Amino acid sequence: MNIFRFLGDISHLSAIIILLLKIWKSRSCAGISGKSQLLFAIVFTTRYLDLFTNFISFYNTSMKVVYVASSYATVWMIYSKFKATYDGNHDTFRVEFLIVPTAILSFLVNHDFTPLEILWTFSIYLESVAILPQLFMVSKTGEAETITSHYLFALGIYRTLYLFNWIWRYQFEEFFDLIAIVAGLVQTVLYCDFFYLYITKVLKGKKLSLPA
Amino acid sequence: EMEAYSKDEL
Repeated sequence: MNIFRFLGDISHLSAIIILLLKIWKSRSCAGISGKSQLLFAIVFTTRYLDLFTNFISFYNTSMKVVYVASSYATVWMIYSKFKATYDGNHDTFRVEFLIVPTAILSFLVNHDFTPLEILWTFSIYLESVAILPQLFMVSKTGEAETITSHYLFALGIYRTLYLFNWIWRYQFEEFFDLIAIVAGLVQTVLYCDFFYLYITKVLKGKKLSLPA
Repeated sequence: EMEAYSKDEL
């Protein structure tokens, strides 16, 4: 474990908690893409199948449980508890264009042609594009609530910090995983536009609004 | 196929 990975995990956990609290407290999922949250639930499910078979550490196991539980809770709130506030008309990204190519790619490019490894690879590829429906929805509605932009910022920063974690691990542990690194780079690049808007607008107290 | 490695990251 190194500081970048730890801060990355904290940032990821914060994003998940921010979103849960936003929806629960405001009893509304307005402006939130249910499709992205569905994709994240798939990402965690396919990535943590070794949750009960491969014990790494208490930290690792407990974080995995929190991620899986909170992602399902978020999906449940959007599609069940507060579905009346779900803005389906603006959450129209075709997720099959994300799931099919990443599934095919995980069969073609992986570390090991075994079910668990292919599912892990699929989850890595899917996570890199899972935020697209949410970013698409923000661009369609032309703006996002400030709390939603904090959620997106924390979520984007987590994988950016993981990139530094991989540099660190390559330097000091002779460890690197090209699949995770390339997917992490794609994931971070997708946030660049949002990072720019967040830093130039939200941090100056303005509302995040995209040129529609 | 690149070598599989221990999945110690989240």
